[in-house]
Amino acid sequence: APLRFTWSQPIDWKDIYTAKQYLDKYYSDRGPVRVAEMVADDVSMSRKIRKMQKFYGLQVTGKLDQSTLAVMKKPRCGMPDLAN
Amino acid sequence: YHVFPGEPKWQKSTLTYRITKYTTSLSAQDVDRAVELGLKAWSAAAPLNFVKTTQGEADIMISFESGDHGDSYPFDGPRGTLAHAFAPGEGLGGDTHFDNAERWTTGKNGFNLFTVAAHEFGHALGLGHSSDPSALMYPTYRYQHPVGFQLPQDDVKGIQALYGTKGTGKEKPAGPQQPSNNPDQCDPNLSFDAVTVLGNELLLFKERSFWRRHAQLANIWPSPIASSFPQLMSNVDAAYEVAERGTAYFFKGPHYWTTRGLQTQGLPRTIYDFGFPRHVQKIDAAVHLKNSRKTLFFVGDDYYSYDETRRAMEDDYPKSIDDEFPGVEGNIDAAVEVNGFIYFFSGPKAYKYDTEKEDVVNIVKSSSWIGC
Repeated sequence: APLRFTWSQPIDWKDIYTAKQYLDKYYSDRGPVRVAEMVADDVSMSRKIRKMQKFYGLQVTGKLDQSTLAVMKKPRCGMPDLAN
Repeated sequence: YHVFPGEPKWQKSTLTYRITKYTTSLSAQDVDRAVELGLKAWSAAAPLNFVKTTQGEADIMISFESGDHGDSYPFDGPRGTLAHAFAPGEGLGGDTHFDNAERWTTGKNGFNLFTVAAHEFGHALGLGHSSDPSALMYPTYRYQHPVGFQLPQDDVKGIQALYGTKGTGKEKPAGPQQPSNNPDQCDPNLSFDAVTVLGNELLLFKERSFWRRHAQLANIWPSPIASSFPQLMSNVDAAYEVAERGTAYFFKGPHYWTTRGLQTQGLPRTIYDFGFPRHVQKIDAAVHLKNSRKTLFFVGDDYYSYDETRRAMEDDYPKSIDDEFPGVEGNIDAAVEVNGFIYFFSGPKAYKYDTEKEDVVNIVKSSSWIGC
């Protein structure tokens, strides 16, 4: 099923997938999300985007935009940003 | 900066580390150097020492891994995730993994191993990610030059919130600190961390310094421990010598070093070699009794007896110190046998114990042992 993602500009679906993986890995309150849960939690994805945008000092919109994606694509440490 | 929930941190200042798997993209020497500098970045800002081991379990186990490597945080090939590390604790705690699929470098052409290692060791010491873009603990990679590297202020505040500042140490009460590195030679309240005979000298340890005293009390002054025992650095818990073996043992936290004279023999080992129960995390004092060939270890209110001939802890121990050594008051900081008497150091007092009379026969100031 297409991911009913709220985004502010046309975003390549591969980037959307990258964003999902990134947010599940670094902003999940629990362990890695199984694929089956992916479609049902758009609301929580928007919440995770807000957390990430706040952490990196980006404009907090809860929507996936190019500047948020740019940060997601940077090489980084594998530890979550939420100190959980 | 952020710490982890529950603020996990190491309860000791000397940590061991071991590199169990190297990468194919750098020489082992380059990896060793980058790791050493990565750890030094933190020990420069907080009272921490790191000792490299090459066998057995170390506090911080370091390895280069690929893909799914068994810790439920699989790596993802080139770029993306570069490395991860676990917060302080037993087992996986402190362990640090680097993605072997990355192009590791000692320079800028690829991912600089020192830069990533220094960041990961921040996690291994108890720091989470910082949201300060200038911090080393910021999540995304930003090249740092290893030579002349200065830990950013945000990271300094974080590591000192966990382990205190260098030299005074958080665990020490914030009392008046000695103006110089050397303890006040004739402070009437002077106490010792450890005392041992070594050859024809007597060594008395205090924080970062130690005194070497010959039989006659010629003029005596403190020297930095680091100058003769670089591995020990400071705050030796206990020490003793088995003269007939020409071997001495120095204890710090759950580790001990063996020396011949001032020459350290090999890497630190754990005190559990002596047969201590796991709940014992450090020794307060140790004294070797020449005639019986037994070594007494003092831990809190109890003491253990170790048979140097059998190399085994004696049965029916620990026993209560009060029961066996009446008259010695307070916690025992240090102990040494001289001319058949056992001298117990407790705070500013030194108790002379006569094993035949089974009683204390004299009490002097600890500082009198260094000529005060």
